[in-house]
Amino acid sequence: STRSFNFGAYHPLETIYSWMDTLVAQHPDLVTKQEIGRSYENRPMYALKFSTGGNKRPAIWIDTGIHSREWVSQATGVWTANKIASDYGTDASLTSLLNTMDIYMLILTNPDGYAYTHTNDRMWRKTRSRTSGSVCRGVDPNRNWDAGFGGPGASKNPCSDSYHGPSAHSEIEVKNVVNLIKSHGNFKSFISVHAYSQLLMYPYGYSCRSVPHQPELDSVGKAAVQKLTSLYGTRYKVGSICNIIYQASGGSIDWSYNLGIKYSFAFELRDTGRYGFILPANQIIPTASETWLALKHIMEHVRDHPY
Amino acid sequence: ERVFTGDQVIRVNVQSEEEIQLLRALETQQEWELDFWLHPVSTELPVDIRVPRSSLGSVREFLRAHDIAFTVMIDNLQEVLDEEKAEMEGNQMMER
Repeated sequence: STRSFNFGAYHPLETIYSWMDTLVAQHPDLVTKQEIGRSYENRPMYALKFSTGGNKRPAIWIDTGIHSREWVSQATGVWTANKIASDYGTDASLTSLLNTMDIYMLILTNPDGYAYTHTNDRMWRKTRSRTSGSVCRGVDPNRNWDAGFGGPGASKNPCSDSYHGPSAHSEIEVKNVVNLIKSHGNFKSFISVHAYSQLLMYPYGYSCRSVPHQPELDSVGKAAVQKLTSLYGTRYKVGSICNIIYQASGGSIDWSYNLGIKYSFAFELRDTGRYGFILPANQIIPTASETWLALKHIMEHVRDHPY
Repeated sequence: ERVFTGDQVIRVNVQSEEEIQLLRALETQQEWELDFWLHPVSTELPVDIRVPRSSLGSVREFLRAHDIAFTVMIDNLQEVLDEEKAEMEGNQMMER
């Protein structure tokens, strides 16, 4: 059961998928598992939906693990899903949120890549699609969205780790999310979780000009990070992707923002030390716990500022 | 399964825009098969690079020639990966 599940450990894909069934079984009135499509290698992609009823309520999207080697992000997704399910009914703020909004969580956003990091190459980041005319495989799924696609900050070389792919939404993993978001039509927030470098970012990545809602996104981001830092002192920077790190075209939160989902954010979680992508498992729960404070702040702001 | 025996992850706390440009030039260089874990973006953020064992000498030479200080963040990546895998397997045994 989820009570014996070790949230402070890294798990293979199969274990995470079977844990999802346990979570749904434990919280049948709140959590459902939806197959939103299949990956390139035909693995199911499961979104967890947290809903207390209604149809197509305003919703919040959270995805983790789009870059497969960033293991602390998927592990944070598992912990967070359990936190939402466990705290509903006891945490007043979360309960009021779920009484008016839905939350969708895609924990293994790049299932083929994640499986590959367990079996073949721990450093794998991309999808596992084949590119005609190249021996190299995979597309950077966070350069494949229809937002400045093919622009600066992405590579047209299939062997590059930031290869944008043959066309926007060429990757079925990306297309599956695009289809769900578009067919639902009532998402109010889109949050993508990566690792590492302790950043909370908002659009744009493909351009360094400010988005219309930049002041609000910046102040929400700064307040969220203040909550995060209050737990263990982990320091984050806040800013637009382009200004705080580099120009990166084809990113998911640029696409979601341009679709009209105002509250679009990207997290880059820990490493606070010297482990990089190989963050020790004993830092999973501290990372997820501090991240939750920021996530919750953002979701409360979305709840209290309907648009 | 791909192994990373002898690969190192080095960290550069860049001191200047010039160093950032030099490291960006390194990024475009294919031969050494460098894997930038953190890219050269600003003096505010470190640059982390996984260097395959076969390229260690050349990369150290390049950095030394341009007087770019660095530290070794992970000395032998495969060792750390082996620990991670052993811990995961241990956890799975316990769960079962």
